[in-house]
Amino acid sequence: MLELRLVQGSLLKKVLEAIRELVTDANFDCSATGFSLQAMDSSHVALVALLLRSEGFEHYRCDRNLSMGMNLNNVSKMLRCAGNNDIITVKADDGSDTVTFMFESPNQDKIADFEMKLMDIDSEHLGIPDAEYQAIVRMPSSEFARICKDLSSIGDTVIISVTKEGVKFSTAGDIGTANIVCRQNKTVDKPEEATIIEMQEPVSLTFALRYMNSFTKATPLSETVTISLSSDLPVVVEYKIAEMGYIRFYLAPKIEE
Amino acid sequence: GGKQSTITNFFRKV
Repeated sequence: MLELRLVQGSLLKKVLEAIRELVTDANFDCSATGFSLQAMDSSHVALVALLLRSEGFEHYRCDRNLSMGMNLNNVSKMLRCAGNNDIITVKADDGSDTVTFMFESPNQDKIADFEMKLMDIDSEHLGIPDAEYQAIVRMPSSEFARICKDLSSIGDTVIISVTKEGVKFSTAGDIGTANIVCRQNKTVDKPEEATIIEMQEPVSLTFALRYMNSFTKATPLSETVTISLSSDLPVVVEYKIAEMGYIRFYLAPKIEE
Repeated sequence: GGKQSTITNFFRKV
C-alpha cells in the first residue's frame, strides 16, 4: 500500500513538466526515504535523478519498496487536470497495475480521482559516485535559462569555462559567435540573486545546448541553479526543491575526436 | 564541436 499526500500539489506538476521532454517512460521508486526517479534520455546522453524526501509530504505511507513504471506524458496529462492550489495524493495498492492521483481543492469542495495504467519498464539503474568537482557555480535559475536560450539561437553547443575571472558561456554558429561572462556577485539584495563561484582549478567543457535548454524546464522549481563541473565527469545541473529534495540533470560532455 | 559521449561512459550499471 502506497499513499503520498502532497499539500503543495503544484510541485508535482512542475516536476513532471521539468522532465517529460527529456524522458518518455520511467520507473518511479517509492521507499521509506522518499519518492524518486532515475532515468536517461533515449540516446543516453543525459540522466535525470529526482528525489522528493518522505518528510516533505504531509502524509507518507509506503509499506514496502515499490517501483511504478509510467509514461511521463500520460502522468503530465493527468496532473494538468489538478488545480495549481490542489492537494495531490498518489495512491497504489500492492501488486496493482494502476496508480491513482487524487486532487482535492483547497477548501475540499471538489475531489477528483484519476486512475492511470502502469507499465513494465526495463531500466538500468546507474551508480552515481560522489565526486569532488573542479568548479561549482551557483546562479539565478532564470539567468541560466536566459543564457541557454540566447546561445541556442546562435549555435548548437556551449563551452562552459570557469576561471578566476568568472564563468564564461560560449557558442559559435554559421552567423557568428557569442560569449557571456558572469562574474561572482555576492553583493545583491537577495541571496537567491547572487552568483557564487567555487573554483578548485580552472575547467572548460563542451555540451550540447539542446539538453541544457531541456534542463531549464525545471526553472519554476527553484530560484537558483547549481552547475558542477569536472573535466572527467558529466556536468551536474541541480535544481533544489524547497524542503523536499532535488532534480539533478547529468549531461555527458562532448569530447575531442 | 567534438564527439558526444554518453552517461554510460562515466557511470556504471548497479
